[in-house]
Amino acid sequence: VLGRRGDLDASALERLEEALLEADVGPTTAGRLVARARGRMDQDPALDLEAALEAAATELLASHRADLSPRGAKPWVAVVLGVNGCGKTTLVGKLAADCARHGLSTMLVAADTFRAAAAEQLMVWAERAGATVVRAREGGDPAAVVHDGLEASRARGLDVVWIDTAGRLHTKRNLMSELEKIVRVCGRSVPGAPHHTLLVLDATVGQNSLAQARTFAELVPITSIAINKLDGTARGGAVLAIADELGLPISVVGLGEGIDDWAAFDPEAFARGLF
Amino acid sequence: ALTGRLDGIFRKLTGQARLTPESIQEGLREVRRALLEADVQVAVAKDFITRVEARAVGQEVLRSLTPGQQVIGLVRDELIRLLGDRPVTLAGSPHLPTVVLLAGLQGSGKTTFAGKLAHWLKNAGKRTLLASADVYRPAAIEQLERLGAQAEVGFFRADEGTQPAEIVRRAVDEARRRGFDFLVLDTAGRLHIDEPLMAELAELKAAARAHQVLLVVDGMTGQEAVRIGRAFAERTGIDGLVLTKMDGDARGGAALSLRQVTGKPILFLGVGEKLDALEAFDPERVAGRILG
Ligand SMILES: Nc1nc2c(ncn2[C@@H]2O[C@H](COP(=O)(O)OP(=O)(O)OP(=O)(O)O)[C@@H](O)[C@H]2O)c(=O)[nH]1
Ligand SMILES: Nc1nc2c(ncn2[C@@H]2O[C@H](COP(=O)(O)OP(=O)(O)OP(=O)(O)O)[C@@H](O)[C@H]2O)c(=O)[nH]1
Ligand SMILES: [Mg+2]
Ligand SMILES: [Mg+2]
Repeated sequence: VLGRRGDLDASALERLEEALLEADVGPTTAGRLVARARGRMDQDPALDLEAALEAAATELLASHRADLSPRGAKPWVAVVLGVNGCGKTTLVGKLAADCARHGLSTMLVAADTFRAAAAEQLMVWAERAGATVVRAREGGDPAAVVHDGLEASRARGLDVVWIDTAGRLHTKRNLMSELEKIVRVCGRSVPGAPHHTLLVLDATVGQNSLAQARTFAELVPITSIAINKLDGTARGGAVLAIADELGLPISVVGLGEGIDDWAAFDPEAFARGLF
Repeated sequence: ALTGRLDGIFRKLTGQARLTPESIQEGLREVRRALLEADVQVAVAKDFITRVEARAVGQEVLRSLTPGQQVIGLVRDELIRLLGDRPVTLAGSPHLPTVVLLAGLQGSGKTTFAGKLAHWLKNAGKRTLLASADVYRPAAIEQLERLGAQAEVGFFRADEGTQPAEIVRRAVDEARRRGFDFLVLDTAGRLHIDEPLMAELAELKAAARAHQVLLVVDGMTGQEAVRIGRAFAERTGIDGLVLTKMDGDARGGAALSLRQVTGKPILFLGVGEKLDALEAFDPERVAGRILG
């Protein structure tokens, strides 16, 4: 198991394992990654442990990368979901701006009818992005806003609809049912909708990200994952377990609070960042 | 759970009158794993294990408990001791108003906590004024204003375009003039590595002459907790901690990391989205949760 090179440098192993743990990779996934890295070292004696680990992480992430491409349907409908405060509304603003910049007529649906000033926040982003926005009174039924928004988008022949949902902890059954209902209503208003279901994760969250992804994915088919707040010092290592155990792909990363602060997911850069 | 895993380990080494160093080592490896899974930061977990090990070596195996239960007991006691086994309340200043300044990373729950704190203080018979120095996030001031209306407490709104430090100064004047007991100041979320915004925070603290600076941290925070805690404690100076979103299933190891690195008390736990979803910190419950 230790390879023809002989005994693995114990202090290097400890240092690299700790680097992975500090990147929120988690003990189980870190162990698996080390095992895979050792396998690589068996096959290629020239590799050192760090290079082997980075290669193993890159390979895992590269095979779990997805595109976010608003085409193939009109309107193309995306639902954005995730726990409280992970950056959904801001990300919707950024992605809507990108759509509008590419000449796609874009609508935002303020399906967060619970939180104070949620619709007002999205309305500012709509204006910045050059998109229209549909909202309801605070306390209204989110599924009703989604229905109204999608009907309006079809009537106006719009290209893209981004549905911003309320933050919800995956442990709250009533809020998860609400999410299921939102997704059902999408399909009824626009056949095939939502065409993309984007789960947003906060890179500063630790092992709970795996529980979040698992629970949301059990309820609603997740098309891809976005990792936000990677402009901080958090490395977002929990996504390795999500790729490994759940097979969910990552499409975009959030890199700040401005309208252009995001990028397509780059597996190699991400893997490098873990160390 | 951890008890089961520890018992399994010790069962292999039964027949001992005392916990041997070897059996303790193996048991502690398991405890370390549990702490890491609970998001306790790597160095904090290491330090914690060393301390428990020192207490475990030489202990007699109690007849009433399995060695596994005994080690868990030691771990739990040490966790509670570190988390803060003494309840700490929000200190009021002898001169009114007591100014509480909130700080933390983006999305950690500061604005919501501001509303919750105002509601809590109202229930305690205190008159609270809320104000927001967050001129950056779209509709941030509206958000706090709405929460203030829901909590039925005072809200101070500065004129459009007023800069954060000036908002703070005017809010303090307003709170003093109208005889409020407490002024709770909400600030914009900021990264601990954002130089200009960390400088702004220092400026806001000075402008407010804040009595209490509370660091509001998302209870699901992972390894970052140490970096965040250290940065705000060293650069801003904080008086207490608030852990939010503890109504989820995150194990909450960030609590231990934050306590270790800041030395400040955890005052409150946010346990939901509504204004009354606030609890005083309970170290026993958080310790149990970290252990899983
Ligand atoms: N540094 C940084 N901050 C971000 C990023 N994305 C969002 N934010 C900030 O995080 C905070 C929360 O963002 P929101 O977009 O309101 O998050 P949300 O998920 O919609 O929140 P809820 O709807 O309340 O659940 C805001 O202060 C944003 O500016 C990012 O990539 N980097
Ligand atoms: N479930 C739950 N949600 C919470 C709790 N505290 C805050 N939230 C939610 O978390 C999200 C973010 O809360 P905010 O109060 O906007 O966070 P913030 O720190 O002010 O965000 P920024 O100003 O952008 O930095 C909102 O959806 C809140 O409703 C809590 O204790 N439990
Ligand atoms: Mg939102
Ligand atoms: Mg806020």
